[in-house]
Amino acid sequence: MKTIVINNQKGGVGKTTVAVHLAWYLAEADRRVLVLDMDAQANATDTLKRYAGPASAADMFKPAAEIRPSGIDNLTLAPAVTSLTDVDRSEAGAILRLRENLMAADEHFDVCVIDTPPSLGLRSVAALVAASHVLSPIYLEDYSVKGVKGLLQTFIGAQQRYGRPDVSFLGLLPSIFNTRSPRQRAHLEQLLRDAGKYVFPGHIVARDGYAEAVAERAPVWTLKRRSAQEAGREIRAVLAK
Amino acid sequence: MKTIVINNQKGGVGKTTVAVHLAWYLAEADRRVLVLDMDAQANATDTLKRYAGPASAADMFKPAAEIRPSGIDNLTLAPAVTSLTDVDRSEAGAILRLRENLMAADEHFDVCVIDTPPSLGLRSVAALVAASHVLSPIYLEDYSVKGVKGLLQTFIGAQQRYGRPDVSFLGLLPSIFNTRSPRQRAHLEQLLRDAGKYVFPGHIVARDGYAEAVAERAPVWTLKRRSAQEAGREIRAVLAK
Ligand SMILES: Nc1ncnc2c1ncn2[C@@H]1O[C@H](COP(=O)(O)OP(=O)(O)OP(=O)(O)O)[C@@H](O)[C@H]1O
Ligand SMILES: Nc1ncnc2c1ncn2[C@@H]1O[C@H](COP(=O)(O)OP(=O)(O)OP(=O)(O)O)[C@@H](O)[C@H]1O
Ligand SMILES: [Mg+2]
Ligand SMILES: [Mg+2]
Repeated sequence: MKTIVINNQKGGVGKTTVAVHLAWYLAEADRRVLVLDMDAQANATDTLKRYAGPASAADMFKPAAEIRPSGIDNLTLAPAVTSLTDVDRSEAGAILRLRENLMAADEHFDVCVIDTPPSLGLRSVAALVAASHVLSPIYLEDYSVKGVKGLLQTFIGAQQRYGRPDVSFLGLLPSIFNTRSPRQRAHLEQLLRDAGKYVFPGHIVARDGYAEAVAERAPVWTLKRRSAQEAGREIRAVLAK
Repeated sequence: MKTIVINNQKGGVGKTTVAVHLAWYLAEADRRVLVLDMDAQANATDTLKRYAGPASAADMFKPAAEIRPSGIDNLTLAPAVTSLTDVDRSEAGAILRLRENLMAADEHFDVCVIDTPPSLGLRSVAALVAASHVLSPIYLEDYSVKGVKGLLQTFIGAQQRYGRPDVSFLGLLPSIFNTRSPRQRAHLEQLLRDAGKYVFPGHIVARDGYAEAVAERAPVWTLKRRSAQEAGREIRAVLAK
């Protein structure tokens, strides 16, 4: 099973929007998909509620958690619960438990997508340690771009401390991109110069269709409006990579 | 000393942008302003770096922290440091220490503005307990609007548990508002119907000037461009309330 973690400590950069669309995309491509919503705000849980299975995201930190498919459209959600914030105060041993529980669920699922909260607590570290792939949406404004160095250091730090050099960093994915903004375009060019090998080959434009899609709880490519159809083609091209 | 906490667990709703503009606005109105950057991402620290005083935001959780003015333009910053994330794992006693330290600094400052991280850990709870006023920027899309109920419950919960019924909730401040979006306008109308008494009498429109201002490290009302001047008039009207 591949485990793709969507992670960025910066808030509001499009992590959940990317995570739910990735899950829908893979399920439509006939992969058996497990989604873990590690964010106590439960945004991904709100959008994917109808695929909820028996285990919650907090259960994943308990010894020998049993994760079974929901049986609905190849998609199973381990929903966020409010007790997730308590996980950040548990002892560091809980970090490896997530990885162990996911490895035990290997026969039931092809891919696991993990949505993380905008913080660097134990939950996010555990997700990075359990990951086979990491994707980091970024917003091309100052605050998010300045956080990139810290983001890469956190990722590399977790790899080294927990002996996971095999984790593949899929890249910094520019999202909610206003292509008419000279400052955002300049930030993208700066990133390509300074950290080119870490930048994802593609981006997701700021389009109304994305916010509408999560509100409708359906993939953006299923909405009728022209802006949504354009968004659908764009995000599928990105997810295909 | 008034202590105004800018708080919302949802990420990317404009907390830091509002916090730094509020600090500039009050300093220009000749208030002696202390800014605490409780977010380990250190966005407010990046913007207000030149006002940094001797104590860091993490020092504020230590017994008898000494906070002295920076002596620059009525503004003093207690900058974020990476060890802030450790504060969330300390024992609950640290929660009251922030309030005690702020009360001890009362003679040096008129107002304290606290920027919080997008999470509900000990740092955010401590800030809510130390507050005299709380302002919560919200983004008028589904994910942020759905989090409002939890946001209000957290605020009321902290007030009751720590005996602070006197804390005044300034309101839910719609920010990064795209006034041409029918969905965002409908969300605002829904909030006014369902939670009208909690909605701030004013909003901040999505304008390029704001992102430019924080990148330039200067208040939006000092930038030359027309969109920035409009933003300046708008945010000053909001801050005046
Ligand atoms: N490409 C896009 N175009 C327009 N709006 C978008 C796009 N992607 C996300 N959004 C909207 O922006 C807001 C932030 O996105 P989202 O909640 O996915 O970010 P996040 O990184 O998961 O936030 P948090 O840090 O709080 O978890 C949401 O309201 C979402 O609907
Ligand atoms: N009114 C506005 N119009 C346009 N852009 C804005 C506005 N307010 C904030 N922004 C931009 O949106 C992004 C998010 O804002 P900001 O970082 O202030 O939010 P935040 O709530 O503090 O985020 P976090 O949850 O990560 O702390 C920033 O890049 C900022 O420049
Ligand atoms: Mg999210
Ligand atoms: Mg912030």
